[in-house]
Amino acid sequence: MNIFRLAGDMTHLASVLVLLLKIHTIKSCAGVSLKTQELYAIVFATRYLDIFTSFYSIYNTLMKLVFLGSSFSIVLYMKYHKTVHRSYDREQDTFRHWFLVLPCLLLALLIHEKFTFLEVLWTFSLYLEAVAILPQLVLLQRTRNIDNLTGQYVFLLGGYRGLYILNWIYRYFTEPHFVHWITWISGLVQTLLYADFFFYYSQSWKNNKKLQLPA
Amino acid sequence: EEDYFDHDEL
Repeated sequence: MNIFRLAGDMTHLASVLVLLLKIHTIKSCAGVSLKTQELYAIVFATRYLDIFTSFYSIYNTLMKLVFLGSSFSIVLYMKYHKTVHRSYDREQDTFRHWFLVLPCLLLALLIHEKFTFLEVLWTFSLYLEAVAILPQLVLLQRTRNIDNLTGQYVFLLGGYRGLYILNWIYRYFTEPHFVHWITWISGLVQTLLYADFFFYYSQSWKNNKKLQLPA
Repeated sequence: EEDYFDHDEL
């Protein structure tokens, strides 16, 4: 564990907490894409199947359980909690997210490090995570009023990926066998998707204005 | 060659 990875995990955790705070205490999911949340639930469910087969550390297992639990509870909240569901921007959140799943699965079947069940699902989760933010970014662009919590959520999520890139660079130089092209490229693609958002987020922060993305 | 594969990351 290095400082970049820990900071990345903590940023990821913070993003989830911000979202849960919004949904649980304010009882609103305005501006939050259910499509993205459903994709994340699939990402974690397919990536963390190894909690049944391998043990790394208590930290690792706990974090996996937190990400699994939070992603599924966010989806359930948005779908079935009356008040939360009412605030959902259903008409705006129209990205055809299921069309992302099949190509990612096919790609994982074609390009992977080892052809085993867990390994292919792990790889699938990496590809799907790379594009899972797209419905959320599209929704942000359509939403005229982005509240602070939603902006912070996306900012923290992008920050987590950025920190993981620093972690991979660090590990590449400090651990002799650490070469994982699939993880790196999908992580890089994912981070690049946030570039535009980061630009407007920093602008709004600098000018102390409300975050608004151009249509 | 050791069967090195790293899944310790989240």
